[in-house]
Amino acid sequence: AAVRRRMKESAYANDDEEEQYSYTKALRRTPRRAPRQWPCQRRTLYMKFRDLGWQNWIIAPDGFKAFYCDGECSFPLGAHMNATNHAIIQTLVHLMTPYKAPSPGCAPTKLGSQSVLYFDHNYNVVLKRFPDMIVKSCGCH
Amino acid sequence: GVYRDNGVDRTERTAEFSGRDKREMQHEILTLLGLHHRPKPAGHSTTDYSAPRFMLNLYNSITSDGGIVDDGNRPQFPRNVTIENEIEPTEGSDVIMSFVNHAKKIKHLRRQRDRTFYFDFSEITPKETVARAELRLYKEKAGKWKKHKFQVQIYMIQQGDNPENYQIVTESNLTVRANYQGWLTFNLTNAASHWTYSPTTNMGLFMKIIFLKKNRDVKPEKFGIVGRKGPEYKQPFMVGYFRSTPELHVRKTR
Repeated sequence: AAVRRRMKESAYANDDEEEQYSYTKALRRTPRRAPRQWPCQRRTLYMKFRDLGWQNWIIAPDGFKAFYCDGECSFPLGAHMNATNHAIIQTLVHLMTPYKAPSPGCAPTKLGSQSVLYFDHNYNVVLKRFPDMIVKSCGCH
Repeated sequence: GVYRDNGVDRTERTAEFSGRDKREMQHEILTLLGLHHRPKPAGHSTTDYSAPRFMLNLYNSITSDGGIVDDGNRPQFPRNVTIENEIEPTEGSDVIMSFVNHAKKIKHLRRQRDRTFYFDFSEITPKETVARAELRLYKEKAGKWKKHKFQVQIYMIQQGDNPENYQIVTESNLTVRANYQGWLTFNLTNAASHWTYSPTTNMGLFMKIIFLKKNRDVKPEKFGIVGRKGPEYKQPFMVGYFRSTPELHVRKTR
């Protein structure tokens, strides 16, 4: 199968689409890291309004970087992003009584707002600021 | 779809929503935005009409000013953003809203559509405080009278003694020369507050234009006020600047 694939790839070496295809395919074969193997960090999630078919009522922006927090908060917490003192205590308690106290979680530590310009049902246009919409930083709590 | 960083240099699609998932996801995002359902405005283009144009200018000014995504320390929209060299619209507001004139839909206003205005405040709840509201009318140069002064008077229409009677109460006025060209801005904060707290009292607005030298009324079109027959980007509209109370941001249990 590998030989067949190499032959196919060399035959379509100049074809961008095919190159893209084989690249993606190769990536899929690469074993992925098991989930939550990385330390707590802020990760990008782009929310595109056009993908939702909302472009007829949301005038601006086209989309926004929503972000989210993901990752592990394991002991020692020094290596993790923005670990709070509470998280350190929580970890110790969790280590002592793992079934009673949960381990600290990776969550937003700072949030920002997002303004959206949209039409309502009456053709009025609304410019609204939504507080606490954007994750600015993550940390272990 | 759901896209993830592939750990190298690209984003790849890892999952695709079914129709039901899409609807649920849309509902989640609408809830996040504080909306009950998805608005469906048909046929209005951002660039054609005066109100969306104004709002887009305002939005762009705010974004270029760095106010679009803040760090949580900035309490509201930035102040002192000037649009079209004449207004300072943001006033520390949480919500800024433009209103389209619906006079043609109101029975008692329909006859004099170029003199009357109706702005639908039914979506505004009493929890929102009106920081400021203004009516914006576009005026072309008048064909005659040149530098003579005129007073543009805006009245709030109120219910009279019986259901068929109406009375008008002065709301705002502006003295303008006949050869002036551009947007006229009238302060309607009082009317907007009134309509917010008591929506049933909203019976619209009435406009009079008085030739001050002769103390007589003239027609808006002769004075150059752009009415319903004028271009879309010069149509009158109202802008409201609202401050929300903190309770509004608390999500309700579904």
